Amino acid sequence: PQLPVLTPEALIARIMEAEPPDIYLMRDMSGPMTEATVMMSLTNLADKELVHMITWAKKIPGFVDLNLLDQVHLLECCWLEVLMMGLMWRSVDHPGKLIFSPDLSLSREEGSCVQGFVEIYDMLIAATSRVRELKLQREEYVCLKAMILLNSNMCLSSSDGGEELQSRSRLLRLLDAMTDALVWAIAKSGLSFRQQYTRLAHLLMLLSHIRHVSNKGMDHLHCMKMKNMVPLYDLLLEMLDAHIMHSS
Amino acid sequence: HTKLLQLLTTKPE
Repeated sequence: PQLPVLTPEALIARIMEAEPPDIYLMRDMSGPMTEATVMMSLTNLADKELVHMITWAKKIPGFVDLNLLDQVHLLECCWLEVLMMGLMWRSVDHPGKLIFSPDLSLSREEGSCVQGFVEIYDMLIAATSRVRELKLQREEYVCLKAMILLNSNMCLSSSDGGEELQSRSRLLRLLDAMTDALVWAIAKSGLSFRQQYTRLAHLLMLLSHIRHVSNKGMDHLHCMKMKNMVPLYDLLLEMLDAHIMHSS
Repeated sequence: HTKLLQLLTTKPE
């Protein structure tokens, strides 16, 4: 079946509607911050966000038309990047702080009680500063986040039967549609053509930094799990294990 | 990936 053809404007409207709500940790953070309590809070929040992320992905036009295995692979590959992109967006107006949720922000000092976390913290702060410099617009942000999902894994279904090929070509068309939407969003700013394609390049280059921080974060979380620093359960555990399996 | 599959395949209410 053909994908419904949406104009860039209509596509952006649909992915804006797909945005998850604010997610609260809803825990008492008044006690002392230790490695265990910080990790517990972060993983607890991530687990909640993951459930909303799946709902978000399903609302991206065309995503549920991909074959189910491809949907699974894409989400398994991109989940931490998507979480980090959201974190950067929430933190953009708070220089030097990371706003994990409306009720959980961490300073560098608080982050430093988790072994190995400061390195990732600093990378996230640096990437957030870049987002601030670029004055990322909400429409550009939602496009980039959808692109992270759709671009997360180029080697999808390994067998090349008819259905898999069809799903792959659908995915490429979705990525093209998302690129058109991003170009449209950039064009709204009234920049010259030259400035527009420079901005497009700057925005897309952000994605390679996010991939890098996400890989670092994934290693860190895996390490924390191995040391039994934090009990992982449910969806987060499943997503971490799947990612480690894909990357090994 | 049981939980992920379950969430992907449930119909939105």
